[in-house]
Amino acid sequence: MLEARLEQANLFKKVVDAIKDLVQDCNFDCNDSGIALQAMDNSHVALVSMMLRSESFAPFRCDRNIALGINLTSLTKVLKCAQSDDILTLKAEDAPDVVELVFESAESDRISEYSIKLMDIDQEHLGIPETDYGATISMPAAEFQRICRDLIALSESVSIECSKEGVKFACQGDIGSGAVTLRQHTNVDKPEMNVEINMSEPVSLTFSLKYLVNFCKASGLSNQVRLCLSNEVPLLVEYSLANNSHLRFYLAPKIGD
Amino acid sequence: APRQGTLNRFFGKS
Repeated sequence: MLEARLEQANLFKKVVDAIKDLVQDCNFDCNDSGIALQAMDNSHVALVSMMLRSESFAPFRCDRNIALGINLTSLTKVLKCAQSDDILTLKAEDAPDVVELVFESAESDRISEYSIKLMDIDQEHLGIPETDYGATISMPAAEFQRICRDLIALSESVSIECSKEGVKFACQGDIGSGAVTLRQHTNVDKPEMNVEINMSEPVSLTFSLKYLVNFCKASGLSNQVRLCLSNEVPLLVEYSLANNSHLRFYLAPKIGD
Repeated sequence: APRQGTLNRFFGKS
């Protein structure tokens, strides 16, 4: 059986909120290392990869591998019933028909119990190859969100170029063009504002802003976001969570010109 | 205009 108690229901709410517009029906794969999710969007352009490690829960118990097939719209409806300060416990039997969600108020004696009917999801599990990226950029998540939201007003696509000069986000549209360049930057007082650029080779790739704006819904989960780029391979956008947990998005580049 | 690629080429089934 599964029993996973999360001190902050809000974390799970934010994760589901960040992915629900990309993917609809997902298996939450539970085993003794934690709860993982991997799902591609319908067009096979973007992939979500979530890992909530067992250390993120207290307690965490999962005796055997359980796949919880859940419709994220249904999950969102139930998670709306949790207050952000509530404690969330996920429970399921070994061969479950439902997943149970228990919300407990830390301050009052209220206990709310919900269940969601599970789905049989025939999910293709993809192997994500280890990649030595040509450029890795860590930057404030809010800054990345701002850039993507600003540029989508002008264009569908953004080119991300990383060179010795820094990282340049540029777009061209019908009304004109826009570009934002960031250089490596260390803020001693506010390290969450740092911009760190590690580059082994110059990279230049073009991506759909629609997807990037979608990924940025995860901005509330982490102060910093990490972008990993190599020429002609999918972009990795990573939000690190506490206890070595993470929410990652992969996006296929646009090709040709 | 550049066309959108997919992930199928990069991530194989495991």
